This record gives sequence, C-alpha cells and structure tokens, in this order.
Amino acid sequence: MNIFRLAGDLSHLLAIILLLIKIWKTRSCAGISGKSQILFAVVYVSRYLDLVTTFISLYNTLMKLVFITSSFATLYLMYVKFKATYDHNHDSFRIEFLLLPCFVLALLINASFTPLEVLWTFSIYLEAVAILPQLFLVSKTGEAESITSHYLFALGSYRALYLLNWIYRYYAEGHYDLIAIFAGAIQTILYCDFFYLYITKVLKGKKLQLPA
Amino acid sequence: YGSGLPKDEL
Repeated sequence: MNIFRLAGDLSHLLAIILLLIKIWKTRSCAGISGKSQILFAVVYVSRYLDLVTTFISLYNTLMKLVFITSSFATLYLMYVKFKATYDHNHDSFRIEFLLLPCFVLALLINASFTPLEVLWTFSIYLEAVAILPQLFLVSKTGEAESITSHYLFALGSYRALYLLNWIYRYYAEGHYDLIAIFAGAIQTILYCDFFYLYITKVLKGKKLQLPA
Repeated sequence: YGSGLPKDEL
C-alpha cells in the first residue's frame, strides 16, 4: 500500500458515497445513468469472485464488500425506490455493445485461461468503459448537477491515482500488470474531457453545461 | 500480459 493507492481507493469510496448521498438527499436519480450503474455492478461481481477463494487482507475484503453492496444499493434506489425519477429516455446507451466486446477481449487476452482469471480480466476491460453510458447521458442532456459532477470527478480520479500507484510499484517493487495498466490508461483518458470541464467550470462555481 | 490471480488491488 502506498499513498497513491490509498488515495485512489478513498477517491473511489468517496465517489460511491457521493452518488448515494445525491440520490438519497434529492430523492431522485435524475442525471444518473442506470446503464453505467448496471455495468459497475457487473464489474464488481465478476472481479471480486476471489472473495470466496482467497483472503488477502481485512482491508481488501471489506472494501470489496463495500463496493459490491453499495453498487447493488444504488441499483435498488434507481430501479425500485426512486424509479419514477430515472431518466429513462436519455439513458439509451446499448450496453451489450460494451459487454460483448469486453468479454471477447477477456477470452483472447488474459493472464491465464481459467474462469476466475477471464472474469477478472473481463471486469478490468469493462470498468474501463463502464462510464460511457453516463458520459453519453450528460452529453445528451447537456448538463450535470454539481454533486453528479463531484461524483464523476472522484470516480475518474480513482483510476488516475491508480496509474500513479502502478508507476510507483513498478519502480519500488518491480510489480506491474499490463492488462490493468492498459485498461486503466484508457479509463482515465475517457474522463479527460470531463476533467477539463470540471476544473474550468464546476470548481469556479458554475454549473457543468456543455457548449451548445 | 499480467501476473494472474490473486490480486492485492481493488
């Protein structure tokens, strides 16, 4: 554990908490993509199957449980409790166009061809692109509430901080994982446009509105 | 391409 890794995990945790707070306080999931949240739930479940096979640390186990539980809690709030506020018409991204290619890629490029390893790899590829329905929704509506922007910033920062963690680990421990690094770089790049808008608009107190 | 499971990262 190094400072970048810890900061990344905390940023990830903060993102999830911000999202739950937004939905709970406003009693609404307007502006949030249920498609992205479904993809994140698939990511956590397929990645954390090793919860039942391997014990790494209490921290590791607890964080995995928090990520899985909170992602299902988010889905419950969106699709059951506050279903009426869900932005169904704008959330029209076809997730099979992400799920299928990621699965095929995981079958082709993985560390070893075993069920757990392929599912882990699938989750890494899928996580890289899971935010696309959310970014698509923001681009369709042309704006995002400030708390939604904070959520996206924290969620994007998490993988960017992991990139620093991987650079650090490469030099400090000789540890590297090309699959995670490659996917993490793609994931971070997808947020760049949003990061720019966040820094130039939201941090200056303006609403995140896309140029017409 | 990678070191394989188990992974210590999240």
